[in-house]
Amino acid sequence: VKSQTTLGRFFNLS
Amino acid sequence: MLEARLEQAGVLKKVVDAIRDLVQDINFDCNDSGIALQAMDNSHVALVSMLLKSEGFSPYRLDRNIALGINLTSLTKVLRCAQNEDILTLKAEDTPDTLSLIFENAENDRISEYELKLMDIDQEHLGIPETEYAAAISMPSAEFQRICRDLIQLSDSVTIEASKEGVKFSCSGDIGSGSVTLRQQNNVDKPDLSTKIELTEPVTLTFSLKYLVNFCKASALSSVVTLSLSNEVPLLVEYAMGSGFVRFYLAPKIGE
Repeated sequence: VKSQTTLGRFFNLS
Repeated sequence: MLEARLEQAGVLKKVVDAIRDLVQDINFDCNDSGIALQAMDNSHVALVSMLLKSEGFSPYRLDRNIALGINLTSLTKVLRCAQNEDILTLKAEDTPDTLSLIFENAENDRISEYELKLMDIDQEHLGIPETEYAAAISMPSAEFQRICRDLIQLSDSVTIEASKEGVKFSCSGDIGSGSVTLRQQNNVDKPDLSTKIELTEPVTLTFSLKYLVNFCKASALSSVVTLSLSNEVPLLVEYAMGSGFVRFYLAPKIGE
């Protein structure tokens, strides 16, 4: 089973 | 102040139609490079990044950088009052409360003027790292739209596999499974119908189809779409326009 990631995991929130 | 004149109101209408189901309240950031926006959807799974380059406007006048806080549902209502072929002029003061939209027909005998109230929008900006993607696939945007709409009938996720042989979109759900494989091909007569695959290493990633179907609303902007993938990073879906782009980023689904 795969779960949905969010963009914050890959990109820096600035 | 800002004064930006666009030959075809239809361009802005198509851009707004492409993104308004994903994001609602956005800032149009106006600076020397043009009018840009970056916004995430509420779930922080997808991001839209748009640029209408200043060269695409004639004239493009801007005294200082401004952010126009806009509700896209409201902007859509005003843009419905424009014909696609109308000339569109955007005007705003340096610290604007409203955005003026002026629509003129090509014959120059009708001028419509609308004022849209602006909002204060506090926006999170994502630092998007420069990425060298392992695979870049360009294909007809209508083909990508058809594949996404077909596969979402069977499943809520699609696995995209890019290899030297081609690109395979596959899904599996309660009623069964399905896949579509595209081979690289060069259409000499109609380059827009070509499928090109640039690959440095094979990639396999899984994404939510709901978002991809949503991105495909941008198909009206460009007959070609480019998918850029690397293992374990967000997918980039790009629709290039003559003088700008709409890009979507989508976080992958990852196994535990």
